Amino acid sequence: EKLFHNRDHSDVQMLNSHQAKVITDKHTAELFLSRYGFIKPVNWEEIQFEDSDASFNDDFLGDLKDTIQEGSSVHRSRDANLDDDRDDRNSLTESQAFISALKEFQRVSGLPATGVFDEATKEAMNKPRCGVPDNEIDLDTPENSTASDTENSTNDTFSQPDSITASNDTSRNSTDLYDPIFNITSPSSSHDINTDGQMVNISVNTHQSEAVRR
Amino acid sequence: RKRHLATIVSKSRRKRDLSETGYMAFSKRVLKWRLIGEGYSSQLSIEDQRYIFRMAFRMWSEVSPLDFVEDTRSPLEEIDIRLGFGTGRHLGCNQRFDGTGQEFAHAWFLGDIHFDDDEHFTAPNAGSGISLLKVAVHEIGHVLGLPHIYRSGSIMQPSYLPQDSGFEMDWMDRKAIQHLYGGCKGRFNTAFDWIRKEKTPYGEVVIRFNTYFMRDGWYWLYENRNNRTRYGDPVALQVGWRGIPMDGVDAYVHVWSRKRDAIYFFKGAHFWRYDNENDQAYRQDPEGHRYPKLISEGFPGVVSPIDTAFYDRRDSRIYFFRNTLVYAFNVEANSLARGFPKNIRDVFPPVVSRDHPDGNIDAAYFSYTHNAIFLLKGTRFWQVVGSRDRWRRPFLPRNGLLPHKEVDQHWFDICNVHPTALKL
Repeated sequence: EKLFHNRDHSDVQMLNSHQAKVITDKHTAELFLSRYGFIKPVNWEEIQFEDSDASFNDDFLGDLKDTIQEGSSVHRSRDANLDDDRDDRNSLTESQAFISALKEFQRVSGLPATGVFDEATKEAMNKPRCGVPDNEIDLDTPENSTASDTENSTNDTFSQPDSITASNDTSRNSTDLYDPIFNITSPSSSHDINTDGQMVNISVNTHQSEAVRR
Repeated sequence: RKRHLATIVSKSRRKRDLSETGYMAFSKRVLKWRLIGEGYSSQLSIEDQRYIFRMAFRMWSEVSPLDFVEDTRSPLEEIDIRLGFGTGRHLGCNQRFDGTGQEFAHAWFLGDIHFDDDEHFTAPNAGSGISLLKVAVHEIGHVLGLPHIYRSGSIMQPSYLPQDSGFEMDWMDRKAIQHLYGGCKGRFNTAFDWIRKEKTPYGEVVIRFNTYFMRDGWYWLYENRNNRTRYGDPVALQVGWRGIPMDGVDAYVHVWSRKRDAIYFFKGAHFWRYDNENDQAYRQDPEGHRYPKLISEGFPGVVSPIDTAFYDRRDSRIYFFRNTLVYAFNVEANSLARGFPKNIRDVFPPVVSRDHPDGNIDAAYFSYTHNAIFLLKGTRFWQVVGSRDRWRRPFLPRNGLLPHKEVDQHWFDICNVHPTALKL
């Protein structure tokens, strides 16, 4: 139980002494890749239980994971003949598994997928991150997603004005993006879209919008 | 201990179901959360921690049909999402934290979220350390069923990216969570474009407008350009629209012609006139009229309460809707137009015979963005045939209603938040 002596907890801060293991070499990298699901441990699928009680799974598998991550991390097919060619096959599969896992990590981290444990990869591995494994990697990775312009493409479905000017709307306590600017004094509207009196002449201003803050 | 826990949990908590994506999702819409007493952080005050988590849950609520409520009283097994801080081996969790650096938090299927208190968590916009808000939003995303998404800009990226300013859910994250829980649906009291005149530094008069949706006592500003509501909405009505009924209105009407420019709100048997300059309802307008006024006084011949109303600049009439009747009010003559009230089908005939709202409209909304009139009812809307439609297809009836569409497929992410999260 931590004891608070100083009101600002400064004495407790001093107590925080342990640091996460920094990833510096291939072995710690392999541990990282195993821990976050880039390398599947031995017969992973075989030992998952069928029943739906996930917490039980996790408790049991959690312990097992620890041991597995420390031990061998080699893929095995269910009907491989385990005895006679275990050693040479293992060493070959092991480095292959490591390289392909490393490539996968590099790919999803936006790094060149070289399979080489270089400085950039080391730096990426040492970033603060979520402890949930990545084995449910979402295929929605940068290469096959045009997300950055999806929003605009969605805009295409609307007859959108070209641009917008933000203004300070203090009465709403926010500086917002606003919809098109009507310039009722400029007759040469480039966007005269109606004639039946229901609308006004709309000319569209070309200012760009400002970043929006909540 | 495990078996006991399993029996408790299985008995009292509704099982999660696998949505078609194969990811687990809650099957109820209001979820309880709690920051566990023995899991407080030693770095932030308890109030800060709870405020940040309330904000994090609200951010998910703003883009999904889920509501989150902090529950500090119910028995623990009734809490859907439990949050706590710890270092090393913590809170009975089987995954030890690794100290400062690398793993800063994790979340488990049953809704437990643990934060590594060896990390330097800071309040939003602190500019240093790891934003607790950002990490909380990420971990809650896991609990709600989202995996890691390696896409720049996604809140579900596994690595922490320092954020120089506030972060928000981008389009794809919104679609991901809505893929699990569906879009935000619901009835609106009214929808309108609020128009204001302002002077530019060059003395030029420009007109601005914003689109607003109102539902009960709160409202959203809708950014048509970005196909979403303003970040941080909904907001309580009394915050942004002073002087009108706080529990919502029936209609918003903007009478705008060469001679008139007046905005009215309607509720029950009364109406208010809104003062754009001072951004509040008039008590007494420049013509000396006191508000609220009876609708029967201001609009003789129109009965109340009304369902909704809108002003049609083409014929300078206000169309009031009530049940299956439409009252067209001639503003210049200050009287009902001849022949009204009429049945709504006669005034707004269906283009496809059986596809018609048949009265009891929620909102009649003229959108400057789409240059069209929309009649909203429930989760659907009908667009009124415009002049351009009739130019292309002359056979279309005047003021005909085109086949209905879904509101949430046209105006996105207009989502409720739990009332307790409204005042953040």
